[in-house]
Amino acid sequence: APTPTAEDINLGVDWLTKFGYLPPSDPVSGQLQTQEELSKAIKAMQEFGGLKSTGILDEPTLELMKTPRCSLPDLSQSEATRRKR
Amino acid sequence: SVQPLTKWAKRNLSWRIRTYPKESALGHDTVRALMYYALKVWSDITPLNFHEVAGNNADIQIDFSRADHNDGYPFDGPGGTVAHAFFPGDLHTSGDTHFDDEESWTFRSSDVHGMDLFAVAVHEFGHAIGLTHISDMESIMRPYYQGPVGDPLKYDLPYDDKVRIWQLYGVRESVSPTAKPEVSRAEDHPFLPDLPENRSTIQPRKDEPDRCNTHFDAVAQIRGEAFFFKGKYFWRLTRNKHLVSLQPAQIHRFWRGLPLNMDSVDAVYERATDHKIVFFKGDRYWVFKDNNVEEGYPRPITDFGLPLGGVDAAFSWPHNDKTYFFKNNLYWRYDDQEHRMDEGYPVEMTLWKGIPAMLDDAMGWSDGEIYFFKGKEYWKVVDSSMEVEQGYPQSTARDWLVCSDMQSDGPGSESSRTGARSRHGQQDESRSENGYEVCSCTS
Repeated sequence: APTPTAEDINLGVDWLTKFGYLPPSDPVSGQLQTQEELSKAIKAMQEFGGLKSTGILDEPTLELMKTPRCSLPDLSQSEATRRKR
Repeated sequence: SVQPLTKWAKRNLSWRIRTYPKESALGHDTVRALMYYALKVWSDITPLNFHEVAGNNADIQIDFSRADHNDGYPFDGPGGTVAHAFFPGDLHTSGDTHFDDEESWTFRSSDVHGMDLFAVAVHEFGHAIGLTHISDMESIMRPYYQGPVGDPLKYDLPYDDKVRIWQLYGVRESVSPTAKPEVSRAEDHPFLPDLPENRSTIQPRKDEPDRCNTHFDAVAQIRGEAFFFKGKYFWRLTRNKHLVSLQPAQIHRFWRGLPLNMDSVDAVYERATDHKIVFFKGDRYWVFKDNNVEEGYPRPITDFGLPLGGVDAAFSWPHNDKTYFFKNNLYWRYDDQEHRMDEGYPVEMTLWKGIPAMLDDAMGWSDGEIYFFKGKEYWKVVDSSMEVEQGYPQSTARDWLVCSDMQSDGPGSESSRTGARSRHGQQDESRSENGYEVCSCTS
């Protein structure tokens, strides 16, 4: 699969945070998320969206992220935090 | 997703549209009627009652807002986030429902870029009464917009959604958990226009084919949705097999880059490797990224190792990640990853038991099965077998294009009508669906 661009990754992190798959970014480390956390969040998003769970920001995943949707998160904050722990 | 413990303690809820869309083709009366029917979807099956009020104290305040509107959920223009609602509770915002005023809100429209207001409203009111998002592809509470859900007056919630809302509020006394909703008298409800206000834009065109009485040039599953192509037009069905519009869309208005003098297509499929969409016409093919043609096309179909003369049908089979091409009584198996035809092909179509030669087209569907189309009929092949399931062919118009047997006049043979009757009969008699047993306890 083609490597996602920096723009795709930024879009992906924003999207995953907005809809509850990643906890809000740490004010100390800024936007930095570990690769493992990001991959887990992508997998959760893919499973929820009915996509093949790869943990990679592939084309179908980016496509689904661009699909019009409801503003409310899919997972609650506590669920995202619990996954992190 | 976990169900929150928020629900309304009261059963009578008031609603009000505080602001209407500013530049929408939908008039105020249509918007009001759509909100009424979207709430009615939920009140028809639960003990909740919704009544419209004036003033600022409505439980469910409805707004069409733009950008940041001071609730922590800014809208982002067309596409992206389209609406949201607040869960039940004691806050003054609880139950409030906001729609992005910058979306192109539609109703009974063939505009494929439009956002069906009724479908979105049913979803948002689900939140307003306590439902969270779930991943179920069939659910109205799936977070992604999946297109129109059909006629507001006939809309019936997916069974899983009914069960989730019954878990919160119980079943309405007049409702049997397995019965169809009663048909209510039209005079009791707001008038819902047959057509949007700008009627002139969707008058049937003279060359528009009759979807109930035609065979299709090509059929394809694209991004999980079904596309039926005929002449210069196509119909689109959502993942849940809801027809997006009774009016077909024009191929050239949506698939940008096909020659304007092209009056039909032979076959279409979505490539499994990169999700690009491939159109075939005669000896040439075009590759689309989304709905725009890629540079360098058309190219000859000999690129695939196919002989000149065109193809009848093409589909990608998830079972083995191979692409199949059909022409007359032969078929080929192509490896899209290796970009080459598998050895030993073409092969006689007789290997596909029960499938007729000279197909119109074929497609894989989200149930994992393959559907073959020819004339006014279709055949189903299940479980990676290469054999037609018993009971086929069936009517394409009736089963896919929302036509009655009388409308389609096609293979509506006595046997197929009997088949449809028995299927419905079976469903009506059942006390459970999708593995759920439902107990009604309303007191």
